[in-house]
Amino acid sequence: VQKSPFVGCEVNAFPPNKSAAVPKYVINLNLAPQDRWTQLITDKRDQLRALVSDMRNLTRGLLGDWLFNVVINNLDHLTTTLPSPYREEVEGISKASGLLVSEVTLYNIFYEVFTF
Amino acid sequence: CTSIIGQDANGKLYHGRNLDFGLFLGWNPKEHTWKVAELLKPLVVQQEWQRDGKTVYESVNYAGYVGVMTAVKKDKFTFSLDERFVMEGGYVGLLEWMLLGDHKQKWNAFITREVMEGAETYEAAKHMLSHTRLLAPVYFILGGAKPGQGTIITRWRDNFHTDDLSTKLSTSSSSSSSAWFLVETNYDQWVSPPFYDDRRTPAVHCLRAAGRANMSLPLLYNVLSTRPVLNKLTTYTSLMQVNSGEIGAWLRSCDDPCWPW
Repeated sequence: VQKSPFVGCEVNAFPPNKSAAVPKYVINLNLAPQDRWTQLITDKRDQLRALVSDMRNLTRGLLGDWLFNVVINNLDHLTTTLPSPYREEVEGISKASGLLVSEVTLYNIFYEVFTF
Repeated sequence: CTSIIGQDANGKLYHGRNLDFGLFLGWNPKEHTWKVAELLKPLVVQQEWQRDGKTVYESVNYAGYVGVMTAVKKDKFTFSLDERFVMEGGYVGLLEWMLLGDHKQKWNAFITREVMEGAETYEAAKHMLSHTRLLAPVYFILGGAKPGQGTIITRWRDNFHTDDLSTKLSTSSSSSSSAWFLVETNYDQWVSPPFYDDRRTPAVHCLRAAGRANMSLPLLYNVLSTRPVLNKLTTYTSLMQVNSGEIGAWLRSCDDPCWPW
């Protein structure tokens, strides 16, 4: 790590490498919420499972066992309190990924609560 | 995160952002990377949200996240979201939701979806983002389709404490005006960023050095590639132009020497 993080303006980074472009998917809002994410999540199943597994461990480390257990034990109930169509979407992602509903909910709340 | 809205001499608006995530979440001392940031990269996708066969909006998402962090609604507005670090953070809102049954607050994931799917104008989007009670504090960076339409909405959790709505781009075409761009990282506009995480100063410096005459998507990409605006937490860079509806996203890596955040 260099001592001073800013050493000058980048002027030649554009255009980005084409291989760095991200893939594109269609999310059809006419489909039932449970089915909207099936194609995308099927394609990204393994990567999503790897991340959520890591997040579980990190969350336990950050919150400590007691608070982690309070949160994780309530995540199933938390999912039932999510408004439609998000609850159904979370359930659809769970089904397509093979992750527990509580784990998909944990993934979705991570950005909300990370500010602590 | 770093979000930038720029306005060229003709009043055309450009919006770019770096999404940085994973601070303190597993540093890999061998690879010099953050574990969560690296695990997120393969999940970055561009999503075209359609209804009745027509595009409603396009976004850049992490697969499996049902909310929206980066998006464009063609000819209407562009949007990005940056985290805001305050003591009463999202964990308080979550505990209120879970333990007290307070379900009247909106998750950012849900309000952003509602804005992208429901708001038909820049003003409507701005109103929704400004006056909805939130589960977590956040910065909403919103650009419109007309000259001068750009704002950083600094949100607390309650719906009556919204700051900085006055931060707008100038409608003047004067190149000397500093109001031809907005830069938001993860700190309030009215205070200096901390010395240990100052991405705002380099971004502002590079924008001013390039000048308004050169405002364009390539300039935004170059600024967002400048260290430490680009850092070890950066998962992707996205560029948007509202009138064309153009949006693109590219995975990022920051080779050493590179700041960890």
